[in-house]
Amino acid sequence: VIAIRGLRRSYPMGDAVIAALNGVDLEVRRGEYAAIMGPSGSGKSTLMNLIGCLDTPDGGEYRLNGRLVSAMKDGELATVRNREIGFVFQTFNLLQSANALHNVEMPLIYAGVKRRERLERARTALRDVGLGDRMHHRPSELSGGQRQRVAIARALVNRPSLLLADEPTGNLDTTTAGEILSTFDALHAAGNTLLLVTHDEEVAHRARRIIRIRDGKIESDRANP
Amino acid sequence: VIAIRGLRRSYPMGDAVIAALNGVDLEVRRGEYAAIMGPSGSGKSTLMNLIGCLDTPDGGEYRLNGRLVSAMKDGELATVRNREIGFVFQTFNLLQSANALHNVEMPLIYAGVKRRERLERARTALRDVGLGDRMHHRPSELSGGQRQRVAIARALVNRPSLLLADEPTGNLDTTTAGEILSTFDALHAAGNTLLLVTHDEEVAHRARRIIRIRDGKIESDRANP
Ligand SMILES: Nc1ncnc2c1ncn2[C@@H]1O[C@H](COP(=O)(O)OP(=O)(O)OP(=O)(O)O)[C@@H](O)[C@H]1O
Ligand SMILES: Nc1ncnc2c1ncn2[C@@H]1O[C@H](COP(=O)(O)OP(=O)(O)OP(=O)(O)O)[C@@H](O)[C@H]1O
Ligand SMILES: [Mg+2]
Ligand SMILES: [Mg+2]
Repeated sequence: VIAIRGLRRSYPMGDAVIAALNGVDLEVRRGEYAAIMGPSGSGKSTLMNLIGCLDTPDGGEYRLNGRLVSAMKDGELATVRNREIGFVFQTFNLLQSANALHNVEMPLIYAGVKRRERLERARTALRDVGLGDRMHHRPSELSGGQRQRVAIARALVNRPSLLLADEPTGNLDTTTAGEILSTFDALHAAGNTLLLVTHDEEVAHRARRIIRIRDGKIESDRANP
Repeated sequence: VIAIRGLRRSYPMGDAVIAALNGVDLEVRRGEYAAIMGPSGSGKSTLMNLIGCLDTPDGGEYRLNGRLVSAMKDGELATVRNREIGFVFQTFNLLQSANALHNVEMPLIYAGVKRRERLERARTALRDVGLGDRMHHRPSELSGGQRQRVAIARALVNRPSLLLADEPTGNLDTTTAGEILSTFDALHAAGNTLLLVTHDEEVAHRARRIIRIRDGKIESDRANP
């Protein structure tokens, strides 16, 4: 479902250039569950943003479901992002002025789902991450781990075939993290594809494959165990 | 250094009231190194914000170095926060429009340190967290773990006698986290007091005492090991 070759992404800074991704080759098949690990600053979030069609590379090729992403027009990209991809951001990226329920509703509004159904699905998604009693809280009225869980619920509510989660358990205690990972297992068992960035070896070992990144390149890519 | 009795903090939400902290008793002596753990939403950040004088309780007493914090005027509180307390926020709270160096300089500007010395100290603090080559990046030009480290450098630059760190390693790989924890060990060895919120049992076991919170109350408080 994901075919990447020679992917590059650089940032000019003054007269230097930072090669955040320096030639990445990666293939992910439908239904796989992979974890991405690597040091802070090694390029994991940069790679996730490119895979999630939220950023464009400076070099290389990226095909999603066989279609060259660089050849897609904005409208098509937006539809792909909304219908097929669920993204949990490392910094959550919630709408501060809206409550949890409305934040989780947003992808469904974009997808044209009718009000009654989308409210029902958003409520269910929040209950599934343990926030049934926090639906009307805005992000500033939630704890760090609760905001993280709203971001997770929002990523799951549109039943994505590809889940991209950038450090989804970093602000969660072990028990709550375990519940989220069980939810991810169920999504995987339903035939969906999951790509998780994590610093936690225990979280990574729930995946079937571990990809390690260093200095903008893939250092190793192995089945787990 | 910290003496807390019956501390309470509630948030009215519609016609309900959320008791984020529901009667907390806590004593921390000078030079102690304690970890605070507990489920997501149990009141850890709320407690840290009260200890850091960033919020006021609805009930109970808090004495810092023997002085009743509720009796302090704004000016005195601000000076205490700047001179004695270093705070690493769970969501970093960096100034988006300023680069890393300027963000770390801020507490020194407030403390009236002269320009040449404060630039030198800010640079050193950033090098100490491995960001010597990222000083001129703004937060949006940094990875999640790099932003976390800028927040840590900013908390340490004024040589606080009390460090309050709310999940300081949540976005860091094991190696980088280990470097930060060694820096904390050195701060502790110099006679300072450290209070760390963490979800990571390995991080908690670097402390000498583990305090567990559940539903706004202290559930257990033991020496480690
Ligand atoms: N807009 C930008 N301008 C300049 N440099 C950038 C920018 N965005 C990211 N970088 C740099 O690119 C590198 C890769 O960043 P990225 O966010 O992908 O790292 P990461 O592996 O996700 O790290 P972490 O584990 O800390 O989240 C970092 O060294 C970062 O400083
Ligand atoms: N402004 C607010 N209004 C209403 N409720 C709030 C507000 N701020 C926090 N809360 C609630 O208070 C409780 C405690 O929040 P707190 O941020 O202290 O939790 P925490 O232990 O730090 O959790 P985490 O591990 O997820 O960071 C949470 O259930 C949260 O929903
Ligand atoms: Mg990242
Ligand atoms: Mg918290």
